[in-house]
Amino acid sequence: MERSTGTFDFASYHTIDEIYNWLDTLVENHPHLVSKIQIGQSYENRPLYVLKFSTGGSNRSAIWLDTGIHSREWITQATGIWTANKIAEEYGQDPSITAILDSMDIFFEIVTNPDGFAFTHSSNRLWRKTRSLNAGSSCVGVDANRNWDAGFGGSGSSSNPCSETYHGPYPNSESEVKAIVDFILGHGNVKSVISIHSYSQMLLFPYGYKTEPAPDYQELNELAKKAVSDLAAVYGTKYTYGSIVDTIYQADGTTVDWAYDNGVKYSFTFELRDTGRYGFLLPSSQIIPTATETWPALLDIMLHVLEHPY
Amino acid sequence: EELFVGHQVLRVTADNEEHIALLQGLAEQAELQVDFWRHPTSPGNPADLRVPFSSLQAVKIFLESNGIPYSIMIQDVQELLDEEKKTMLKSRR
Repeated sequence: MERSTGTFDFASYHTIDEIYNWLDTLVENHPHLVSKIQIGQSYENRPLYVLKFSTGGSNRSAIWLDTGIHSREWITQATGIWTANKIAEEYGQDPSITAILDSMDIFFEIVTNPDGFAFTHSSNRLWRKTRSLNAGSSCVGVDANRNWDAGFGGSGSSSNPCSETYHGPYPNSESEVKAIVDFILGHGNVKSVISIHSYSQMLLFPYGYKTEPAPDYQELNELAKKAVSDLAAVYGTKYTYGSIVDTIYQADGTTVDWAYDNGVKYSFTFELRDTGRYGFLLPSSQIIPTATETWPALLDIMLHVLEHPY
Repeated sequence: EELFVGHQVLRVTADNEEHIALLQGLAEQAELQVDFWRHPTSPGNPADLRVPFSSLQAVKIFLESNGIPYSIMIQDVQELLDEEKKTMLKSRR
C-alpha cells in the first residue's frame, strides 16, 4: 500500500513501530533530501536511527538534533516528528531552512532512547531511563542525560542505580549515548547540538557541571534571548534561558556540556512547555502548538550557526 | 503494566533555601518513592513531585509541618494516563 506523510496524525502520540515506519515514509517522500542512517543499537538491540537532511556535498558542517533521551517525555518525540516533517516540507519554500540546507546537513535522532520509549508504551508510562541492567542492583536503567563524559559522576546526578538520575557505571556506558558520541566525533564537523527535553520552558546552554561561564557565554546568551523571544511571539509562552548551572542547578554528565567540551560551540538544550497542569503528560492536543512555537526558536539557532561559521 | 492509581503530582513552591534543603532531603527518603518530575532549584520556582498513594499522607504532613506551600497538580495520575490511552486509540481508529 502506498504510504504518505499526509495520512500520519502529527497531533497524536505514536508507538516506536509507528514512528520508525514513519521515518521510512518521510524518506520515501523526500528521497533527494532525507535519508535514514543507523548509528548503533540500543541495549535491547533496537536500531538507533538518525534522519539525515542533506542537499549534497561531502562532510558538510552539520547540526545535530535529538529528542526523547528521557523516554517518558512523549511531547519531545512528538515535537521531533513534527519538526522533521517541517524541515522536509519547508526546504525550497522557507528561505531560512533552504539557506541552511543548501550549506549544511541536519542530523535528527527522534527516538534517542528507544528501549525506554517502548517500555513507556508497554509496561510503565512513567519510565525515564534506559533499560540496561545494573550489576549488583535490582534497579534497571541509567539516566542517559547524566552519562556523558563532562563532569561525570558529580552533582545533580546519583550513584544509586535506583535513582532517576543514576549516572551509570562509567561515562558512555549506555550504548545510546556511546552511539551519539562516536557519531559526532567521527563526523568531526558538527557545529551545533540541540537536545530537546520537556518540561519547564527553558532554553539552556553550558555549563551545567561547573559554575564558571562558558567562554562563549555572551554569544550563547544573546542567541538564547532571541530564540525565546521569537518562541514567545507565537502563543505567548514564556521561557527562561541561561546556563544550566545558573538557571536550574548543577547537573553533571549532560549532553550539551559534553558537546561543548568537544568543540561544538552552539550547544543548547530545550525544555518544552509546561502548562502547569500536566507536567510532561501533555495531552496530545498540545503537540502541534508546542512544536509550532518551538520551530522559530530552532530556526534562530540553526540560522545563527549558518551565519557564524567557525 | 504498572498502574498509578491514586498517585498525585504535587506542585511545591519553596519559599527559601531551607525549604529547598528539606525537599532535597525528601528525595533521599527512598521508602517514600517520591519521583521528582521537576527538582527544586531556587526559592519561588516550582518543584513537581509524583507521590504514590501509599506515601501521600506522609508527604503532605511533611510539607505542611514545615510550612512548605503546595498544590495538587494532578489529582490521579492513572486517570490522566487512561485518558491519554483512549485518545491514542481514537486517533488510530
